[in-house]
Amino acid sequence: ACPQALRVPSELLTQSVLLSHRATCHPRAEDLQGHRWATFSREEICAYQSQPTAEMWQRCARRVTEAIERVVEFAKRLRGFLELSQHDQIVLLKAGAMEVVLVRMCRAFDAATRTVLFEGKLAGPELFRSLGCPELVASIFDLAQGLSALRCSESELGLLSALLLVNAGRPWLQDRPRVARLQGHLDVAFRVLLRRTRREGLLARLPSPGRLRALCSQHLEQVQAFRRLHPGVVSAAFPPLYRELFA
Amino acid sequence: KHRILHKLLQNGNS
Repeated sequence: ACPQALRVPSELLTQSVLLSHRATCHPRAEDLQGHRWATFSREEICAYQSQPTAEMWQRCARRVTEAIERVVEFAKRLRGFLELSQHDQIVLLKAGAMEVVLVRMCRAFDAATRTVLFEGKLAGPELFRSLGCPELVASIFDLAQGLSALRCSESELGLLSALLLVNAGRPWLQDRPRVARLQGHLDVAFRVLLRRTRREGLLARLPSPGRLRALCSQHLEQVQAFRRLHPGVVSAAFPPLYRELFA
Repeated sequence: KHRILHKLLQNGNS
């Protein structure tokens, strides 16, 4: 009784990844279509801009941490991920979770206004002025804009995210061949999907691994810079998971 | 060293 398409193993994997992606994304896919998010008003933007740097960093660290927690849940639901050693699960998440968060951002990016959903409303890069890292914010918005223009489906984003996590090239893996096998299945599923939907052109337009890695490094550098300027704040007030991954 | 990640990965519920 199952349609032909779903009986092919890579189609089954794609379906499974899509379900995991949908279950762990915020905003949910159904809220994306015809969204009615308001844009922050001038007064609201000024209020954010007037926040002390340490407070704004803490606020953003909390939002990033919530997103990371959803990515951890996504990973746990990926077929085969939990069968890896816990050592390797942690290596992959440490290296890839932030990349997935960054890619997921494009779902809630409004290209017309160059704004991203933040704390319930649409925010432009200027809202984050008090963070004191304009280049990082600009790079993140550039990435979101570029990805948004690709108009990726949820299936594409789910598989892209899975491939960012299940990356046998990450240093310190204990069982690299095992990760490579899982990566191979995901890679095939992605290519089959792209062929079926005539979206093979997408591959050449995706951000390079180097670009995502550079963006994550930029984030780490800014965390270090913030710690030098505001010693003790990260230890005292940032979410433990954020500290574990980035500090 | 990665106490929180360990905990999240071991935690059974969604």
